[in-house]
Amino acid sequence: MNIFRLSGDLSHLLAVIILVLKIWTTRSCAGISGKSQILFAIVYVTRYLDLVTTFVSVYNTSMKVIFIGASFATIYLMYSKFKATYDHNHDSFRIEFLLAPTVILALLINQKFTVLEVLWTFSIYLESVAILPQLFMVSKTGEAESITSHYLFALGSYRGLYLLNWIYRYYAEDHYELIAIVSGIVQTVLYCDFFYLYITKVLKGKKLQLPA
Amino acid sequence: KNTIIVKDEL
Repeated sequence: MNIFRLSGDLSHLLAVIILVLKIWTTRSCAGISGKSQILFAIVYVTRYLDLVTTFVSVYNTSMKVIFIGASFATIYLMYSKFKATYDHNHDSFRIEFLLAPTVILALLINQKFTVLEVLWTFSIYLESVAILPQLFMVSKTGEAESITSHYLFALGSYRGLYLLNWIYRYYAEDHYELIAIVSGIVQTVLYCDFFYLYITKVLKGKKLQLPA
Repeated sequence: KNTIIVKDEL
């Protein structure tokens, strides 16, 4: 565990907590893409299947349980409790365009052709693009509430911090995992445009609004 | 380089 990995995890944790609290306290999920949330639930479940096979640490297990739990709580709030506030019309990204290629890629490019390994690889590939329905929704409506921007910033920073963690581990521990690194770079790059807007607008107290 | 799969990350 190094400082980059820890900050990455905390940033990730902060993101999922912000999201649940935002929906819970405002009693609304307006502006949030249910499709991205479904993809994240698939990511967590397929990646953390090792909860039942391998024990790494209490920290590791707790975080996995929290991510799966928060993800399902978010889906419950969006599709059941506060269903009426869910903005279907703007959440029109076709997730099969992300699911099909990531399934195929995981079957073709993986470290080992076993069920757990292919599912883990699939979850890494899917996570790298899972935010696209959300970013698509923001670009469609042309704006995002500041709390949604904070969520996106924390969620985007997490994989960026993991990239620093992987650079560190490559030198300090001789450890690297190419599949995760390449996907992590893709994932972080997808947020670049958003990061720019977040820093130039939201941090200056303005609403995140895309130029017309 | 060590490329053994150790899934100790989240």
